[in-house]
Amino acid sequence: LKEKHKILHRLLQNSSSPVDL
Amino acid sequence: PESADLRALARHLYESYLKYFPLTKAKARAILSGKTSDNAPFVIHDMKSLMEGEHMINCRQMPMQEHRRSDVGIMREVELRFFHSCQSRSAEAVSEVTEFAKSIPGFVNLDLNDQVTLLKYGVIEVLIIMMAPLMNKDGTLISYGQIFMTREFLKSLRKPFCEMMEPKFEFSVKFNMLELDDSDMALFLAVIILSGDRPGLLNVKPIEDLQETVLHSLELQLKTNHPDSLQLFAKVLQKMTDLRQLVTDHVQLIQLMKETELDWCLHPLLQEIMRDLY
Repeated sequence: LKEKHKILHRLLQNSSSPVDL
Repeated sequence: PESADLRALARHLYESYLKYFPLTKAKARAILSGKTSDNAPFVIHDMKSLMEGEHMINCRQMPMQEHRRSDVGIMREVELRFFHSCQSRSAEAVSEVTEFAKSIPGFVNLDLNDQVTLLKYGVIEVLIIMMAPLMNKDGTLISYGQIFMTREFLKSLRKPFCEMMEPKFEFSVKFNMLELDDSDMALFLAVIILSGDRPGLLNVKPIEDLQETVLHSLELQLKTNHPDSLQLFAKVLQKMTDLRQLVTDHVQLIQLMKETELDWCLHPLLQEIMRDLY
């Protein structure tokens, strides 16, 4: 599932503040 | 869990909520009722005021196209630009909700695929709930409370844009009657995110366990915070059924727009979330 949701996956793995999209 | 633990959980989630969500219900209600020292919001009530207020919405990324210079063409473009800016803001909000989800104790220890599933299915529900405090029966705050856009104006847009917000207003007016505050909202959002019945979850038990603890915390919080509001806990939970229908209808509308609007391109993050959703 995470392969189809690369951005969500990146947001989840990002360890700091909300990602700039 | 002991009530002290449940209260600590409520405090923790409220602090995360304040950290990640820039416009709280308290601030939104102050703006809507005029009880703030900040400037009153700019009101968008027609195409002229939308064009005047566009710079505040930061939706000028799309260049004006040469082949459409008629009044009707310009209005179509203004509408499209506005909805593109709504998408950008929604994508930012998804990022904020993700950070909030990660702050729920135990969430990041769940299977990563399940974290993706919980967000995919929960995030639009959360965004709709978070829209409610920004709305009253006459319109909604946007752009972090800098703008008030009237409900009548949104209804006056061409199809299918005009159909986008009206169901959210109907829901929000009823939801706001429950009079939850920001600390209640924080717990309710966590309950929504931790729904163990989302399609495709691999390991439901730890999600349900987490949700149960947050539900206990929400129940205690509502009893303490709203001692005179009978059955408030049950009434809040009932809203979750309405939310699922709202999301299903919303996604169908977005799919329709993708098919009928040539200039419509969906933000990649929103595409990910809505693909194969319901």
